[in-house]
Amino acid sequence: AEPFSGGPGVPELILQLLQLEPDEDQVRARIVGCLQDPAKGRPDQPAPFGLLCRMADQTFISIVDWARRCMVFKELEVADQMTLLQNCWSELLVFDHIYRQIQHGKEGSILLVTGQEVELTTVAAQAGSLLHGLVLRAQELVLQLHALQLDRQEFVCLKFLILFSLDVKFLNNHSLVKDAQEKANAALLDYTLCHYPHCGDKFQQLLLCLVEVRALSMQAKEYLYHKHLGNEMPRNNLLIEMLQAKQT
Amino acid sequence: PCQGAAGRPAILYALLSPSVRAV
Repeated sequence: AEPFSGGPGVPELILQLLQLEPDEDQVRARIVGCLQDPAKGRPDQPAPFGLLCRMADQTFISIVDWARRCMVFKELEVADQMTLLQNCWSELLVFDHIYRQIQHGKEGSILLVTGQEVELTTVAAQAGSLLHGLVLRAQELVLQLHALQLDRQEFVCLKFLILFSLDVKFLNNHSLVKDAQEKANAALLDYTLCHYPHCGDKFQQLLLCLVEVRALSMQAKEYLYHKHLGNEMPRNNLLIEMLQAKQT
Repeated sequence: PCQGAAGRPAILYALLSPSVRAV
């Protein structure tokens, strides 16, 4: 993990968010444990797609746990918390995947939350054209953010911005959420100006990347729905429940 | 899918609701 040191020019909000970041090793261990078959005490071996679905479910559960610990979010009533997460669940999952690939740093393979590395040639051969297309589009964004030198401080702030990216008119507690949005935007702007003064438009470039995260997440939801219609999704799948939930 | 109160997803509600999580 990238070591963090505080210091001048790191806004308080970003410092707090860094402290809230889950330990990647613990998340990996929990999810690997969940994917094992408790009855037989050995790794479960469903079809790869079914395993990926359960992996995505468990990753989202980790994201919900992170959100519940987040300042402002934890002060909101459950109804507002649900509204926010229903708005951004797929974007948070996509962004989680993107940042893992940036840390992974290999163009020819992707790293799963379980620590498994999958060659892109394997994805091309086994995943089907829709999923392969999604993975390749995500890899383009990884390259873009890598070129922008996205760092951990910016990552946590962007994640927080995604969580609060809904128009406040859909929420009960307008003022708290609006305040969080403004503070996170200001923190990211201050941070990028202070730490990347040679790249004056980094803040705008990062926000533009969030537009692509949104577009990718829409495509991912279309893919999930396609699999759902084809009866290929496991039962009691959390992501399908999120997909079908009433939107704001 | 399972729906909680007001047509909301039940699993997400269970993950967020303190009373449900405490059980």
